[in-house]
Amino acid sequence: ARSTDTFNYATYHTLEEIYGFIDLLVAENPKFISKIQIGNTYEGRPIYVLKFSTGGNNRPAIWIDTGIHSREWVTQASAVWFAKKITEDYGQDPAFSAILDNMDIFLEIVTNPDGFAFTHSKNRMWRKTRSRIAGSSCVGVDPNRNWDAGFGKGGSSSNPCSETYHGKFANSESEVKSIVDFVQNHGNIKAFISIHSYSQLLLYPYGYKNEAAPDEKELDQLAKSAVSALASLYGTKFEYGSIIKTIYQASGSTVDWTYSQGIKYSYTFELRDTGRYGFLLPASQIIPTAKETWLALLTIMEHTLNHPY
Amino acid sequence: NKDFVGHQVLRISAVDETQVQKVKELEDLEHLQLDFWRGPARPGSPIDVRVPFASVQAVKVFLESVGIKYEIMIKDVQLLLDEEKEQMLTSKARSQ
Repeated sequence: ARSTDTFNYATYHTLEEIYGFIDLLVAENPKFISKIQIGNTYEGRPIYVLKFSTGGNNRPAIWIDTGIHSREWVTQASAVWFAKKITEDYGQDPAFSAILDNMDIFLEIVTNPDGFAFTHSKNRMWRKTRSRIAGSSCVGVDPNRNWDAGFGKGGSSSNPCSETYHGKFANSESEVKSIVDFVQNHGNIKAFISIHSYSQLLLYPYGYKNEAAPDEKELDQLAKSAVSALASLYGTKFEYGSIIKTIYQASGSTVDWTYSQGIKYSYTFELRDTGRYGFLLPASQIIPTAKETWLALLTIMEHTLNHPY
Repeated sequence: NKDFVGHQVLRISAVDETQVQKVKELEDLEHLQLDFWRGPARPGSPIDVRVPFASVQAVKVFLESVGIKYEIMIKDVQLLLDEEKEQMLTSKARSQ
């Protein structure tokens, strides 16, 4: 595409096309958007985060990531749409402009580049990273079981061939460690939203233990508001609740770690499929999925802005 | 690109904890090469599993033998992948 206005948001793109989109968007908005490389993947690909900022220094921030499980293509595609939406709405939508006038937004569109490239080239169903594991013929670690929160407990596997293999140690995956380092160096992230698909859920900690999170009441209330905002567009129904109560025990997960870092508004989304496509959601549903999800994200972002801590 | 011809995705409905456990037992049988898209969680919550062609018959026989209901959510994964690839190529050609 020659510009982000002519970029096709209603189709799935390769890693190269998404990285090309990122460069276009930054070039079109040099004062507002910057591209930060937070690290490299196991296979040496750069890991990029987009920073949306209207000024200030180390402002309170909101983090959104997609595609940590590489086959969940509707998530990376939705994030491409979010990125463009941010540039269109800032200065136009008063509620959203208030957020960006006071906070920064960090958006990591392709959180697992090696896995994503592999879904395009070799195996569309690939979920994990592509790291090689000494002593095993199997490849990859589940990057949503590799975080230092309940690491290695029930709800993850020690079998390298399992789709939920947690890795040899917490943060063994550079795709995870890069975010850990970024979050700890930044130190002022107030909301952390990690987006997966599918099964239409909005989840908050904990995943590795039954105990209720200290902020459970507020997290539950906010989740309820967010899923009703989402449903207001097309009626897509989401369930919400803690990870362990809503689906199953999952240890070493992203938002359990971010919550343990004091980031109160830590959420995981599971986006559509409302029907029978699973991870193979038709491209025609990308924009509707992105639009309804954006309403839920706005709800969480506004709450974060209005409830400083 | 890995070939998924004949792979099916079954949507399993486990009605109680016993049935959820039965499905979990399937998860441990590595030779079946099952890929759980939605893992066994709680009774009443759909379980979606991609089953390679070579395992389809065995999995269906097992589910029927223990009275666990299922339906075929995706009859042939490769067909959907081909459609997805076709759509990407078409949209790329159109934009060029």
